[in-house]
Amino acid sequence: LSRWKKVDPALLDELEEVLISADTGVLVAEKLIDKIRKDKMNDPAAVKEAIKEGMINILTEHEGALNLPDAGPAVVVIVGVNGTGKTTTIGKLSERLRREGKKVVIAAADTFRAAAIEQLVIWGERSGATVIRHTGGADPAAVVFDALAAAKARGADILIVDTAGRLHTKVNLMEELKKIRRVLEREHPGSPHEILLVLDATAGQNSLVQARFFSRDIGITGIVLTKLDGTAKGGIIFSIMEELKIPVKMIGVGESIEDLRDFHAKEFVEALFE
Amino acid sequence: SLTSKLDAVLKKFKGRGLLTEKDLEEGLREVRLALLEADVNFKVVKSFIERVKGRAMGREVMESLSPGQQVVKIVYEELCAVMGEGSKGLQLSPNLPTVIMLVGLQGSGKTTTAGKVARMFKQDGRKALLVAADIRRPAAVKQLEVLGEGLKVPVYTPDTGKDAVAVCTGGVEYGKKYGHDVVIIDTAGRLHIDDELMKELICIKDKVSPNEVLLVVDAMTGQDAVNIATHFNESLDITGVILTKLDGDARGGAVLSIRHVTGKPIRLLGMGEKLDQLEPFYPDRMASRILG
Ligand SMILES: Nc1nc2c(ncn2[C@@H]2O[C@H](COP(=O)(O)OP(=O)(O)OP(=O)(O)O)[C@@H](O)[C@H]2O)c(=O)[nH]1
Ligand SMILES: Nc1nc2c(ncn2[C@@H]2O[C@H](COP(=O)(O)OP(=O)(O)OP(=O)(O)O)[C@@H](O)[C@H]2O)c(=O)[nH]1
Ligand SMILES: [Mg+2]
Ligand SMILES: [Mg+2]
Repeated sequence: LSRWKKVDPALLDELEEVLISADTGVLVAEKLIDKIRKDKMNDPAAVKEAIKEGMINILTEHEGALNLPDAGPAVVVIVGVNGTGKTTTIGKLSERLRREGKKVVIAAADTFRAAAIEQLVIWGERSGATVIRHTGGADPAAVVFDALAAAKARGADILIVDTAGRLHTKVNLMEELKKIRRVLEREHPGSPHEILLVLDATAGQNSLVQARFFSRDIGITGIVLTKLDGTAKGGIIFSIMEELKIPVKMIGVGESIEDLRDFHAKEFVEALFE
Repeated sequence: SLTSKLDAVLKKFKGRGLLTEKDLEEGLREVRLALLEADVNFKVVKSFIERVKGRAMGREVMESLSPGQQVVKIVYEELCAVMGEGSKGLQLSPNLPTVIMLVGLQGSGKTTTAGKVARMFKQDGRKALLVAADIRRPAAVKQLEVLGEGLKVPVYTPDTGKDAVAVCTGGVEYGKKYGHDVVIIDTAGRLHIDDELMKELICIKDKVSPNEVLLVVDAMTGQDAVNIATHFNESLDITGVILTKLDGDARGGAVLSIRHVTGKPIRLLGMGEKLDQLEPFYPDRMASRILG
């Protein structure tokens, strides 16, 4: 971009392509570039800054940190389609909370996938959290029920619920999530305090569809965007923010236990242009 | 649908006689939007649209009563052409055991696919062996063991302290020794930009000389598909691609990007979490899916 001496249509086209290649989708890219066209800017450096500012404005419209009230326990449910990084994110989050002096209980409510419980148990050991589990094939809602009771009995600060990956198009699986939510609402009014949708930064426009379905079916309070340590930029979050007003609360930047960061709009936008 | 969108755009020009090149470009913008929305990489879309335009400038479109329909027909045909050959799956090589190595990004579906491939060969009366070479992810070995147990397919697992390369060479030797027809290696997910881990794959390939190196890709992959496919192909000269999670509603445009940059064949499609959900690849069905 530094080779541009003036603002001409080719520069704007190139900037639009940078956005599209970051998975923002055409609508968001055109919206951001059209605003530049209307403002009739003539300094290339200023143009780039203006686009970044427009992007930051979209993201900061609905911001929010993780909401974990003193609610004996605060309940966080982790959901999303298959393989996005839910279980690993729980391990990372659990470790962060431990370092903050919080007592964590984890519900192993993925009773379907091979070795899902074993995987979570290892993360529980690594982060010093208690994992409540049943045998494989058990009813996930029953695991959640027991885990909530155990969390209350132990005076845990946080209960994190790991759920099986599921495609948003599978109605029976979305019903299963609704049931988990109902159990929590009934047994612990005010919960769940967070329902976090875990999205893979490598995914394209389908992440928006996922967000729509999960939001409509069980309500989403925040997003965790994982695998940002790859080359994908996760630009889909602009569309999600504009359409659904759901804040990105954290990002995953690797497979190790400390690879979880708070979401910062400015850093995210800068990284997109790198 | 794309046809009705194109007809709407091109109809307003038809009234005043023949379609012009400029009119056609307006219509092609709709095609571009559809492909980008389907996650086809923007560079691949550019070159694809150029090819479509070249064909669409002929009389069949420009003088047609329904140019929109003609353009869609050309787009569909060009998509099918890029998709390549249909494929029913994987074949055994004459020298046994056939060694199949599965590689790809984290969470793309390799371990599950390894189980599916093992089941496919077993159904065919073949003696399959699974090799659990992911010694990194918590309970990854256990995951493959559970899948193997369900299929009654043996799983070669690492001795403690062994590295992934040693597990692979050990697994293939075991397969040879006990007369297995096919050895399926499940590797750990990794980033294409992780030089050390990509070197590990190159080393495994070097040591076990697999008959197949299959890149397992999630159908919802976005613009990044070009980077992923290029890096894996340049490092390993992959023999094919398995696309997973097509039971969802992702349009799967990543497939067009991958075909465009690697030219390697799409071998199989993952259509669900169960081990019997592995299907052949039909290029025309994939083309329709991408077009939406
Ligand atoms: N590079 C990278 N890999 C990640 C990140 N988060 C998770 N992973 C990897 O992604 C893969 C899948 O992670 P899981 O935690 O099993 O994902 P999941 O959503 O629980 O999967 P299912 O329960 O099967 O739906 C694993 O190999 C993780 O190590 C991240 O931020 N960066
Ligand atoms: N719906 C659906 N889910 C799938 C498909 N293939 C795999 N999965 C699911 O995707 C998730 C990830 O699958 P894995 O087999 O663990 O993926 P992986 O590539 O081995 O993951 P890593 O080893 O961490 O890189 C699991 O929940 C699988 O059940 C598919 O074709 N359709
Ligand atoms: Mg999981
Ligand atoms: Mg795996």
